[in-house]
Amino acid sequence: EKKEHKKDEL
Amino acid sequence: MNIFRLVADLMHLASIFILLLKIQKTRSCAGISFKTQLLYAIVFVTRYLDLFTTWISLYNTIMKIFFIASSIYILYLMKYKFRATYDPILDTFRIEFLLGGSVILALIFNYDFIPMEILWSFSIFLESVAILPQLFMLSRTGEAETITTHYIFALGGYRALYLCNWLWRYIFDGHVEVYAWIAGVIQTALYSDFFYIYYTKVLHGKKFELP
Repeated sequence: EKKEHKKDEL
Repeated sequence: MNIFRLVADLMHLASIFILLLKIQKTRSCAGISFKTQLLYAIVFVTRYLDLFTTWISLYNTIMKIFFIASSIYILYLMKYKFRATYDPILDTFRIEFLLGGSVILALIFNYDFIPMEILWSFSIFLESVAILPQLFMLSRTGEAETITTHYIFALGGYRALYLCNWLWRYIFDGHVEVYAWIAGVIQTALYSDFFYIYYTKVLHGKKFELP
């Protein structure tokens, strides 16, 4: 769950 | 990328250009809170540390660099070039509480207890309240230049549209970003009074004045 967290926003 | 997110990012970009235009055209930063601008610079620098670690896209990279650079440039304009036009007497909101509260929240609510993730959470929480010194300044003066209200509107509208973007991403991708969601709702709620006055006065050609 933690590792899947993807920050692709601004 | 969906339409809400794209328009939101463009509004965010527009807000910065409006602010720069206001400062350059009036050759004054009167009515602008230095404290809010300082908080935004901190928000961008702490959130976009992943510029050094993760490649997402050219769009993402350019926007991040622009937000960091422009926020620091605005601080420079306010602190040096147009220093004489800034009135610290009106800008008295205590940002220590906003910074301290965001640090505490970030230490509790984060995706991993490592510096990068804690700083990312910190930036999300700090952004949600970063407008408070500006709104406080507005409430002290009771009125604002129209261009300044356009700036605040574009800045507030951006996060409101991000809420639509997150709803979209949840429905179509199952993507959930819980801390950003909560912070985004708070951030948008803080603008609600402003939005109301902006809509009833400024959009009807009247000057922004508090009732």
